[in-house]
Amino acid sequence: MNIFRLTGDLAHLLAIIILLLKIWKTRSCAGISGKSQILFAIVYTTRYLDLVTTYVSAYNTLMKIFFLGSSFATVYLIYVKFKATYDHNHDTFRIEFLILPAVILALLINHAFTPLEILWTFSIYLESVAILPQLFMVSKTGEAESITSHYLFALGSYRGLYILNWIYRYAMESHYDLIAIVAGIVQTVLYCDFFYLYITKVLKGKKLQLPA
Amino acid sequence: YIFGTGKDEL
Repeated sequence: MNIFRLTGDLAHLLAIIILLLKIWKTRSCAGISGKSQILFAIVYTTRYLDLVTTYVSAYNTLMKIFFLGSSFATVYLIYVKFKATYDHNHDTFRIEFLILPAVILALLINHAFTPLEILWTFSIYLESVAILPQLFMVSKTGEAESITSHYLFALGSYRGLYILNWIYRYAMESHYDLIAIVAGIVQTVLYCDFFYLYITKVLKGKKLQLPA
Repeated sequence: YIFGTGKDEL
């Protein structure tokens, strides 16, 4: 464990808590893409199956349980509890166009052709594009509530911090995992446009408004 | 671990 990975995990934790609080406090999931949240639930389910087979550390186990629980809770809040506030019209990204390529790529490019490894690889590829429905929705609505943009900033930073973690681990432990690194870079690059808007607008107190 | 090193990451 290193400071980059720890702050990355905490940024990830913060993002999930921000989202849950936003939906729970405002009793509304307006502006939130349910499809992205479904993808995240799939990502954590397929990645954390080793929860039942391998004990790494208390931290590792607790975080996996939290990510799994919170992702399903978020999907529940969006599609069941507050479904009246779910914005069907703007959450229209075809997630099958993200899931299928991730399945195919995981079958083609992986470290080992075993069920757990293929599922882990699939979850890594899917996570790199899981935010697209949310970014697509923000572009369609042309704006995002500031709380939603804080959520996106924390979520985007988490994998960006992981990239620093991978540089650190390569330099210090000469350990690296190309699949995770390439997917992590793609994932972080997808946020770049948003990061620019966040830093130039939201941090100046303005609303996140995309140029029409 | 089952996967070897590296999967200790979340």
